[in-house]
Amino acid sequence: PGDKSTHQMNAFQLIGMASSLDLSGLFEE
Amino acid sequence: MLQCLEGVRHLCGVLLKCCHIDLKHPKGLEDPEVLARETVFSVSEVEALYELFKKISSAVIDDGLINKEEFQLALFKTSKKESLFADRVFDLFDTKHNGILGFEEFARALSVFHPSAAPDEKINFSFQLYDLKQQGFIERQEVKQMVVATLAESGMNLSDEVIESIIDKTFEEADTKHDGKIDKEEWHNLVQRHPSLLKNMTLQYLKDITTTFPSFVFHSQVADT
Repeated sequence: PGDKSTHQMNAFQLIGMASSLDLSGLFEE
Repeated sequence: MLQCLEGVRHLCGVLLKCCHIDLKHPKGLEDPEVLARETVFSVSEVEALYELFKKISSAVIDDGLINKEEFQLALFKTSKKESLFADRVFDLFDTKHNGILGFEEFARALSVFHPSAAPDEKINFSFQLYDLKQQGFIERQEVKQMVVATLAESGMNLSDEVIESIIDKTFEEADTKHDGKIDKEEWHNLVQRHPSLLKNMTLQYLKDITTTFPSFVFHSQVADT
């Protein structure tokens, strides 16, 4: 869930939330 | 002497011929049907994707290839932003390891992000993303490096103690073989339990690529089936 606090997340969920790994930028003007 | 001049003329002719062929068939979209067969894209989608590729690859140097600066520019609209993930993704796209992306590398890698791509392909790609040293497993130190880098990039602040405790809990859950690393099988199991770990591995945009880049029809070489 989106409201999960950072302490409840596992490290990879935290990375996913904090990182800018979203390739959709490639398709946007 | 005459033979020598004749040889030079022949050589020049061959060179000019090569240049001419290169101009007629710019490297990139050589055989959309082959790519369509070997990826999840249709021929039309490959051709539409090529329109996107041309746009990105001409942003800094119009050479029909995407360098890291152009990749970052397309992703973030700035080439200044530092991103460990963008670097990793670029390196994984760059299967020829020459620092630039040709169209084939670009299309094959993006195919993994297609909504219709096999989940296993997405799981393997995400595993490689975290396997920074490409050793076939994810080490605790690699996870920490990624957590610290991504938190810094996003301006989030967590104490080292909290980060260590999050990583401890992650390894307690993921490292079921208790050898201090996460192998592909363990990663697969972790992703099954937390499908959200793959959320960035699917790009809905790829489903609508032909409507986003309709101009591909003007350059289409093949009638789609």
